[in-house]
Amino acid sequence: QSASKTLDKYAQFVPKSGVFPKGYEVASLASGVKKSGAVDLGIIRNVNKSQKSSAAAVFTTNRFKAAPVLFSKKVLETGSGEGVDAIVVNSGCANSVTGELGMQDAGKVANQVNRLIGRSDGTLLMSTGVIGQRLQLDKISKGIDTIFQEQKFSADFDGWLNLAKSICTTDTFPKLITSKFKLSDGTEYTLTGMSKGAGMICPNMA
Amino acid sequence: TLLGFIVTDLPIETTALQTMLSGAVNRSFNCISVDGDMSTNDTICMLANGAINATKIDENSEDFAKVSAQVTEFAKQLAQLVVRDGEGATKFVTVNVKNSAKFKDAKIIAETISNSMLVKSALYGQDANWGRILCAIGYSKLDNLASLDESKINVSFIATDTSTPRELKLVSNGVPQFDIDEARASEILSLPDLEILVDLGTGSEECQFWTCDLSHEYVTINGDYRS
Repeated sequence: QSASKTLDKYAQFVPKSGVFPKGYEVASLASGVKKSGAVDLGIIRNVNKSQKSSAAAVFTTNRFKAAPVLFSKKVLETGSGEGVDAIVVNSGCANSVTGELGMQDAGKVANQVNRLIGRSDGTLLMSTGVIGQRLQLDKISKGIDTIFQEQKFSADFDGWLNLAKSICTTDTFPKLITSKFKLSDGTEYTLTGMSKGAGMICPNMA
Repeated sequence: TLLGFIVTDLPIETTALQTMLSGAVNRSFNCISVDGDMSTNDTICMLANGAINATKIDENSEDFAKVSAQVTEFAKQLAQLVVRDGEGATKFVTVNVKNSAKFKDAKIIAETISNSMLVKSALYGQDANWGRILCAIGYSKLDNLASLDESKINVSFIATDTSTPRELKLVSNGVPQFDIDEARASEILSLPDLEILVDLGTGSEECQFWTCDLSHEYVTINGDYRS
C-alpha cells in the first residue's frame, strides 16, 4: 500500500526534464554513510567567473543549532554574502548536537572543498539525518575527492535530479522545480530550486 | 529537517537577495508543518551568480518586486512538495485563515490547527470532527483576542475538486451547524487534497498554512528512525 502511494507521488511530482541556470555544475555520489547505499553526498558549484556570486540564507531558530548551520552562518557573515561558490550537502548524518568536535568536522569538509575550488570561505554546508552522531569524515572526505578527481560534475537534468536525491532522508521522492522567466527588458533568466523534508518539519527560520 | 536552495543566473545584490529570500520563506517554508517539530538543521539558501548579462538587481530595481514574487512562488511550490511527502501522509491540507485583524494571529491560528494531533488524526480517519478545529483555534497562543471574536467566526471544509457544493459550512458566525450533510463531509474528506477555511471576520489579513494528516505509518517510521 505504501509502495503504491510512493509510486503515485513520484509519478505525480517529480519532473522528467528541466531548465537550469547558467554557470552552475552539480555532482553527487553514495559515500557509504547511508546504510542503504543510496546517494548521500552532493555538491553544487558556481563556475561563473564574470562577477562574484551573491548568497543569502535563512536558518533554524532552534536554540541547539547544528554545526553546519553555525558554520554556514559564519561564512555568510564573514563574506557579507559575497563569493560563495559551493554548497555541500550530506544526508544520513545531521552533525547536530555534536559540540566542538562537530564544528571541527564541518570545518574540515568545507575547507577540503574550498581547497578544491581555489577559494577560502567559499563553501556552505547542509546536513540532515540522525542527530547526535558525528560525521563519518573518512567516507565524506573520500567522496569529495572522488567527485573532483573523477570530474563527476555536470549541468544536465540527471545531475540535478541526483543532487535532489542526495539530500533526501525519509523522503519518498526528490523535490526539484525549474523555470525560465523574463525581466521587464526581455532578458531571460532561470530559477531552479530543490528541497527535502518529510519529518521533523515545522520550520520557523530567520 | 527541511533543507533547500534556490539558484539563479541573475545578478542580484546581496542585501536585496536576503530581503527577497526572507520574504519568500515567511510566506512558504515558515508556513508548513508535518509534525510540529523544528529541526536543529533547517536551512534554505539562495545563490545568484550573475552568469547572464543583466543589470545587477537591488531593492530599488524595477524588477525587484517581480523577481521576488517569482521566488516566493517557487518557495511555496517547494514547501508544499515537502508537506505532500510528509512521513506517512495520505492527505495534503491547506489551512486558510482569512479576514484576521493581524497576519501574526492568522498564522498562529493556522499553525495551531496544523499541529493538532487530534485534527490530523481525524483527517487521516476522514472523520469530519470539526469540533477539534474549533478547539485548536480556542487554545491558540494569541497575545490578545483582537483577531478572534467567537460571534464572527466561520469555519468550513472546502472541496478541492470540481464537485459541489464546494463549501461545507461547519460554523456560521459563531453558531455551530448541527445539521451538516455528513455524506457530503465524507466525500470532501475522502479527497487527497483538502482545504480548511477559517474566516475570523475581524480584519483583512490572511495566512495560508500547509500540513498533512497523521497516520500509523508516521509512528512506524519514527519509532526506530536511527536504524
